[in-house]
Amino acid sequence: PHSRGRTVSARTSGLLVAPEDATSELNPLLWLPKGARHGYALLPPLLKVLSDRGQQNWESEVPRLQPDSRALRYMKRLYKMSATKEGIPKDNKSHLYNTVRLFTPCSECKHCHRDLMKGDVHSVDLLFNLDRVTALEHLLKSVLLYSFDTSVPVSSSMTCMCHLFAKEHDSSGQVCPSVSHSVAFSLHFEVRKRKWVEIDVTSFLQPLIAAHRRNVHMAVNVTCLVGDPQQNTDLANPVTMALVPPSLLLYLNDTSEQAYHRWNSLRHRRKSPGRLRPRTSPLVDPTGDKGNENSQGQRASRRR
Amino acid sequence: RDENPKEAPATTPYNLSEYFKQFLFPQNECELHNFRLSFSQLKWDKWIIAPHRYSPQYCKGDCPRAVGHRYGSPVHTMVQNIIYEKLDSSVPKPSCVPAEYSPLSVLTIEPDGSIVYKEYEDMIATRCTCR
Repeated sequence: PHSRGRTVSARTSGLLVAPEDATSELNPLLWLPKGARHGYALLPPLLKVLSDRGQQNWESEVPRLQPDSRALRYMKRLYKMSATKEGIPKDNKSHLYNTVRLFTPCSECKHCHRDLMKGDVHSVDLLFNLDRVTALEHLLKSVLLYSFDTSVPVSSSMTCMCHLFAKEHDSSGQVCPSVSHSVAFSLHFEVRKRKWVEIDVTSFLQPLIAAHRRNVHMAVNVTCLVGDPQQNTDLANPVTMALVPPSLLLYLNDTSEQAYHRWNSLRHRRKSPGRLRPRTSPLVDPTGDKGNENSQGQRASRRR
Repeated sequence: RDENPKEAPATTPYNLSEYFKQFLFPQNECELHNFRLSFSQLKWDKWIIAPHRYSPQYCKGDCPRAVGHRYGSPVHTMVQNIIYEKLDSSVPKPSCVPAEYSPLSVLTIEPDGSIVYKEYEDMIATRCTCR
């Protein structure tokens, strides 16, 4: 709020330009400071409706790529687990994230090539564009989400081995694959019952996200063996047929004003209503890091 | 009434509570009102996948002159009322506004086709106050 004596032009702060000034900029995304443009999917359309009094449907102007139907099904299930029917976030202690982003690999990289000698390696080259992740969104966990094409008949329990390679682009743009990380996961499951397999790649992606890398280029090799590893196993050719190129799931803690902070709302409820919440208190590290400054911060906030 | 009958309010005792009511609680007192919308009304259901319906609620009504603890209003609210009544009626009376909110979880499709689940702060009014 600006006191009467001091007038601050919205223009200088880069915040919302008055509607009459913005007729030339039809796209409300241009009204928000760069950092905020990708932050809140809801804000620009709300501003647009307010500015043109709702005649046009802003959303019809912005072309949207249609998401993968399997990915949409997964996110709807995640929504049901995280919020009530009215959309109120469930107060779940283990639920530290306030943002979950699901990316499907860029279409041109979905080619899968098999290593015919071994006859069973399912290798796929993936490029994820992470443009929508804002600087204020801190990574908590990242997961490669495999789903199965259940039309392919696959036998019962199996063990899979997965290797991830980050493909760095050198200055000339050449891809120089380096084994930055290999992770092995062994699973015993009835494919018919389970539609999704989640591979935790947090440690693999953390450095890339922290560096605000816009594109993550990786190769994933999956080898699956049918049956129990203790007994005899043979190669599970069919299952590699059924593996659909994975999506990338990022569990994030959005530290911006507009995002909901569980730990903050608990503190706020004790305060008198309506007073602005000072956000200066140091953030409890979303990944639960035990850094001593955090414990001091926590002690101080508890004392407060 | 005996000393100066003209001054006394021409109300019989049984109307006394009515007489005082006009000072204590206005007819349409400031309170929370229900409002439900569906994102399809705004034609946003193509990119807002969930929730289908959203109840932001709103605050409406007159603020009693002596707000005190009833609304959790600060003393400034009564001062502003006195200014409005006694000194300068261009100063607005205290308004009925939200005092507390609850968050909302939204599932949306981004322009690049990625899908995001986000929890937004302060999306549903849950309490009103006079300020």
